[in-house]
Amino acid sequence: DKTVEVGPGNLKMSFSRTTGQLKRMYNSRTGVDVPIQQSFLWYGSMVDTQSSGAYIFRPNGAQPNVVSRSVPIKIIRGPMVDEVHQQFNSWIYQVTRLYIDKEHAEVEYTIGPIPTEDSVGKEVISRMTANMVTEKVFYTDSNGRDFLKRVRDYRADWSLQVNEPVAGNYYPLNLGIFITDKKSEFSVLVDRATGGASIKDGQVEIMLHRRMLADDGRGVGEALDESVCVRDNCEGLTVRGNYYLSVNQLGAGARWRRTTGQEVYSPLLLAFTQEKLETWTES
Amino acid sequence: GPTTSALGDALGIAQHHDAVTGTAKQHTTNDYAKRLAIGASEAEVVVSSSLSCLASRKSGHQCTKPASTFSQCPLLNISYCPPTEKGIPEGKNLVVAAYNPLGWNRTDIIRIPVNDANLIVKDPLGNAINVQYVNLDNVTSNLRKFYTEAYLGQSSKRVPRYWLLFQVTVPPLGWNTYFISRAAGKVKRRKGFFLAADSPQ
Repeated sequence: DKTVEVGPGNLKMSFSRTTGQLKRMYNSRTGVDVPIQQSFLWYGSMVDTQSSGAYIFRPNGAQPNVVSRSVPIKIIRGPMVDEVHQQFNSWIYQVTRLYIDKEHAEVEYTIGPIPTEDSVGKEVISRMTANMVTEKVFYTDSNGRDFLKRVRDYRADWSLQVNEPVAGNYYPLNLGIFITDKKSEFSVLVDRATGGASIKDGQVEIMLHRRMLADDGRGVGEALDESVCVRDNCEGLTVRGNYYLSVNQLGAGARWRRTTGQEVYSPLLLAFTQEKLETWTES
Repeated sequence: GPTTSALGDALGIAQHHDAVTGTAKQHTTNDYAKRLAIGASEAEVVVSSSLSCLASRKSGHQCTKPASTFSQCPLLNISYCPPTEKGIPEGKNLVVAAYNPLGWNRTDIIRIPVNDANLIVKDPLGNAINVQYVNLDNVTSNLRKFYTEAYLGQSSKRVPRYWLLFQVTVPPLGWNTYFISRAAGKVKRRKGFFLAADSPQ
């Protein structure tokens, strides 16, 4: 009674009725069942010595701030898609969609304008925590090509001294990131270039939006602080995009990542016109 | 006439490291965005007129002037899509052409913003197919109002009321057309419902 299950197809997601948070993903066809939590957090940007900026990601060393431990949710069910709407705070909104014929979740985030009235730059992430023993290992794509093995705090070809425990483990994502354990895989695909990491075992996080107040001194000469104006009302940018979540049996995720990755990159192109039906049926 | 040259020129931007990574100064980024948008919008006209030729051509005839003009909706993510939002006149259909740029068959659910909850969608063979309506949420309608005013200079208070969802199947590297019309009477359908969870503690 404490959870509500959504999904008209094989993939089901459970959300807590009390906190509104994701609890687990379950594929009834493959039997893969992974407890997963998802939350938004933000890193405060470093401003001393080497500032965080357009070139440099450097959190200020504090633990990232959890945006909300409980969120209001609204669930919409239908014959083709179930939607879970979550309002994490006044500037973070997320819709999770489960389609009848798809075995992955489409997550649409809307983030911004990031407030900076407290004079703190913020770098917003979505963090997914799965109940998986990953032993420091995760995988990220290489410019959309092969997924390469990454090991936290380790480089195969030199002796790494870790000075930046978070930024030093971030990798560029063009296609996605995934983790595995002995039974299953948990994959995240992205619709745009971003950064991602696995800072703790079982965790995957992706950077979705950044706004900061200091220049990082690497050449651009201005802070990453774009705004948009309507008449005299200017505000920071709002970003909207999608990421995609899938759970698979160990070894079965590669096919999903490659085909879905192509479909995300090359969506159907829609074009509209108005006509009489008879004009069109013969073609 | 329109060409894809402006887009071709602007694509040089995609090879510049500052443009790709977001490390250009803001005024330079604005200029990049403008050049890409001009190129994309001119290329859209080329693609739309090609689609019109392909879709309406009778066999053996060369297409010189397309019968209908297609338009696309690059701001569909914020629910801005004038061709689907405006009503469908009596006796006409909203024709949706879906092109699949990949080499395999695809079945996808597409969503378009509409103002009428009494629509019928037909597949290329003329058979009515299942649809689902979802109310537009406040976050999307606010986003739409703000950004259409900021970027298009339109202070439109009227936003679409629903998303219309239906399933399309498109062959590899090919296209299919779907037809949307107003129902003569009231369409009886099982409405999507929502369930509000308990207030978080």
